[in-house]
Amino acid sequence: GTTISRVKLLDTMVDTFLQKLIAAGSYQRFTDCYKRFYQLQPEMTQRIYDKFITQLQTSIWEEISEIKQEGNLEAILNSLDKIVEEGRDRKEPAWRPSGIPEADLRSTMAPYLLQQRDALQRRVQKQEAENRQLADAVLAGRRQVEELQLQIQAWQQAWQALHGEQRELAAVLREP
Amino acid sequence: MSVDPMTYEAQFFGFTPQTCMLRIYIAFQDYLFEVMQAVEQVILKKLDSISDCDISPVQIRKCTEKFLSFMKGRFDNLFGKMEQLFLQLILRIPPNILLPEDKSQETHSYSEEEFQLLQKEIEQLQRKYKTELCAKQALLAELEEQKIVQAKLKQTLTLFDELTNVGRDHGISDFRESLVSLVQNSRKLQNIRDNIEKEGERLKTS
Amino acid sequence: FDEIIVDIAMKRKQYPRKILECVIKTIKAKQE
Repeated sequence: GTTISRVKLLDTMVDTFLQKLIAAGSYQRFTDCYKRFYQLQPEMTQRIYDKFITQLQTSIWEEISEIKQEGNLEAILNSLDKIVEEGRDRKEPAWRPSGIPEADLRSTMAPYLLQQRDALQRRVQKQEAENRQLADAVLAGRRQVEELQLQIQAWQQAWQALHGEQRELAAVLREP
Repeated sequence: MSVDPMTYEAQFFGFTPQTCMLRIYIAFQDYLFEVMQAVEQVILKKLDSISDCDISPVQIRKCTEKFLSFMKGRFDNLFGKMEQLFLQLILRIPPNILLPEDKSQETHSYSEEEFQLLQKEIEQLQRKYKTELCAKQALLAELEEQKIVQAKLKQTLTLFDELTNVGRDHGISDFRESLVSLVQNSRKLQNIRDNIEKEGERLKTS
Repeated sequence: FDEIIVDIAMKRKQYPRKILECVIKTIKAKQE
């Protein structure tokens, strides 16, 4: 149930490894191998064995600490814990690189292209709406120009119509 | 047995878990050898200080090898087990886990066709957008032009209005009627003049 | 073999983002 952090798991495993290794290399076995020296110097043998065990443990834990330091392993493992925790609800196997970079890259780029497409769609729609308004304005303007032209035409005709009267008046005035 | 290169783990850790374990194995093994060597040195030194001791260095070496070979056997066995656990429980990305940098893979994976379709769609939209922009320019240009034309037309209309106003200022509300009445009045005046001239003639002759 | 694995893995980690940055730059430049 409770998830143990990877760092703690690592320490536990190394600790277990060491305990079992030391259990295997027991004092009994040590004295069996160095029997004659043991018979000659039992206290010394005990001290050497103790030192052997202590030194082995110290060296191995120093190595583990060094590896943790060097690769910033603790932080990396903690971040992996976090990633796993966040993804714990997911049951089915997650995606893995297909080995075909183009294929994998497509999915990486697709969200951005989709974004670009949506943004472009919005821009086009906005521009179309704006152009519809402009087109209405242009049509209204054309109508107004037509209107003005008709008005001017009417005036022009009215004034041109005066031309007849003008001629008649001139004729009347010119008559001897 | 196919080797699992654990590439996905290497993507996360920056090293392959197997290399990491190899590095730990070699380091641990070196320490075991070093400590054994130190043990042997201490024993030999001790024996040196003991007079008439019949244990030879070769014998001590044999003891060391015996103890070490046993320890090495146990070491490899135990390390093998630890390595398995490391590779299963610590230096491994669980199969259901996706690394953050691959988040985008979580959604829909795109086939070549779909991707090209999407790119085509984008190109079409870009063309459409350009067209709309050109249309906008054209519409704005025409609106500008209309403004100028309308101003000129209004100017002309104003001219006509001013003409009409001039007439109105001088009591002529409708030029045409005025001209017609002018023509009529002129005709009347001419008729009157003609009559007067005729009357004059008649008076002269009588 | 190990180096190849790490090399490929690093490319898989970094290149998509780098390529994406270029793609986004291109998209922005096109829009401008």
